[in-house]
Amino acid sequence: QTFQFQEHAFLQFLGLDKVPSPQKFQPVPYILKKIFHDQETAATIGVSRDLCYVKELGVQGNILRLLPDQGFFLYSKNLPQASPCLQKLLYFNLSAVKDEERLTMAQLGLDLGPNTYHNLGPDLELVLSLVQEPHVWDRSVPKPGKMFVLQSVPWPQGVLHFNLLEVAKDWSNSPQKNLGLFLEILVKGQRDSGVNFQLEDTCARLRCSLHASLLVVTLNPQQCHSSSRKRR
Amino acid sequence: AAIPAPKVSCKNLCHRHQLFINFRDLGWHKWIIAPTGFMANYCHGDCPFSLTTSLNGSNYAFMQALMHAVDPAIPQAVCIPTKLSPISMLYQDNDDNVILRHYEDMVVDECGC
Repeated sequence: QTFQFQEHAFLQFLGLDKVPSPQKFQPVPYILKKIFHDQETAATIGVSRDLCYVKELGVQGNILRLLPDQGFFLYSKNLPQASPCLQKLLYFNLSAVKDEERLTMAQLGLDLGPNTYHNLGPDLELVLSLVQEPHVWDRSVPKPGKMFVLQSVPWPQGVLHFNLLEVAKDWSNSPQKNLGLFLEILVKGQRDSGVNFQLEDTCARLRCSLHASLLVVTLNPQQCHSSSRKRR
Repeated sequence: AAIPAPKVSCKNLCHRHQLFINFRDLGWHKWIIAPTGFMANYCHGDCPFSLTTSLNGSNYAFMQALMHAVDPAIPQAVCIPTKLSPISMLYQDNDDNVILRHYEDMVVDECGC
């Protein structure tokens, strides 16, 4: 049976202007799979759920997007032992978010890879700093922008999350402001003298295993009327 | 002395027709991560007067079928969805974004007159 399928109309209905042709599938995070399955299960057993409220995240919204990082690594000109473990420009393309959609969540996920991967020993900690609006030229270290996060964490288990809602709203309202985020990771207790080969090896691994993404939740008012607001 | 009800074969009566669209048939499995297809059920069939009370029919349908019996120029009651359910779609767009969207009232679960 052949379908005279109004493909274009259906794609527009999905909010797409042409058939996507991805080169490879991005990894789907557990939370999106869980939300999908919870919704499918509810629909199958006939339990009606508020489609404009993401219960698993506790925010309003009916469209969830996971944006991959499109930035690049930066290399400082100092000697290896004095330079940070890792410097990267993180960039997320928010152009997929339509003007009529309201941003209700923007969560940065930093996955540093399995910590068994890095045998640095327990006494070393990570110092992460995120700088908004870095001015990066030719991949050299940017001029300082607005320090956004400075966090010292023991070598992390799993993914680190940061709330970027206000930053993402800024970027969405004025895209020219979206210069990305400058991420710098230092390893606290990093001995300045002499190149610690083990540390150098770990930083090289970190550069391979780092995976950054931005989970964005929006509410489309045309599809989510006020009545669908969470029942009081 | 009841008039024998006209023999109306069940398959012509208003009911839900199941139709599954497999995204692979459309080549869309390359960008739709889940589900594998879409239940494009639809409602079709007659709503004769004698059966409007049992065919999940509304009071309105009963009255319209009655009027149609009196004056055939008035159309019969129509067969429409009476229960719908949402679907969620997990797909990837051209910017390698993974998108999860919910669409309400997408799948026909029940039909009626």
